[in-house]
Amino acid sequence: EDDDGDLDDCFSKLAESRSNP
Amino acid sequence: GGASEVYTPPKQMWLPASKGKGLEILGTFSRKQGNPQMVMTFSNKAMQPMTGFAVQFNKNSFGLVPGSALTIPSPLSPNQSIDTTLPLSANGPIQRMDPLTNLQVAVKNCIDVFYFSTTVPINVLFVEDGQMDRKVFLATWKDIPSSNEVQSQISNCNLSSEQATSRLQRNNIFTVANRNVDGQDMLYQSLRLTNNIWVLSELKMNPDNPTVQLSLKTRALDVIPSIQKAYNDIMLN
Repeated sequence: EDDDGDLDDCFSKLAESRSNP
Repeated sequence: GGASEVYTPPKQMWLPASKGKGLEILGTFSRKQGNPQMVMTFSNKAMQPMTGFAVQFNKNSFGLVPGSALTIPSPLSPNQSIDTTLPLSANGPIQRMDPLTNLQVAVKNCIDVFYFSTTVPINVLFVEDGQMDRKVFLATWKDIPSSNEVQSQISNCNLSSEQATSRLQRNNIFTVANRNVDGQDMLYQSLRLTNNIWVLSELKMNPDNPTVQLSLKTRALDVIPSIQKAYNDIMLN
């Protein structure tokens, strides 16, 4: 479960870092 | 839908009767039951019956070979047309072609041997188990250098991100994760080719903008133009 949460967080960070402002 | 939902281009003229001594072949590629296949119409436009049909491929980039014998009723009578499907395997000899998806085909009958070449739409080589594990996706995305990332645009796309996800999945492009950032949908996707090349992608979709941003990441840059074309064909057809 923690691992899943970490992965969710990683994808959120990836998406935020790559979204156009 | 149902039987064949993968994007299948319209049949093209592969062998005009003028070059086939009366044999005409129209064809396209599709994917069914986990295998690529050639879907063809053979027409006899000569004045004599045709028998003894067989097909062979030259070595090609993805090792495609016929997965069975060609099934054409014998004889094929003058003025007769027959639809036939040839399952393909990707376990044959490999030789890099230019363009990468080029396929040289020889068809023989009792009259002669005829040669033509065509290009395989690469989406028929996307395998059914191309969904990458989420953890592996993140590691791979990070691992592949930005020099191996190619961006392009898909114009005039009126699909919602949900519609795009399901249409791409029917074509063995799998959404590993999706996020909405400031109203923009970001889809992270994976696909695997029959020769085990993985391609990772990011689609950026905005409900108010019909232009979709596609970023592809792969260690095999050669395949990128074909993959970009496949995305366009799938999303716009």
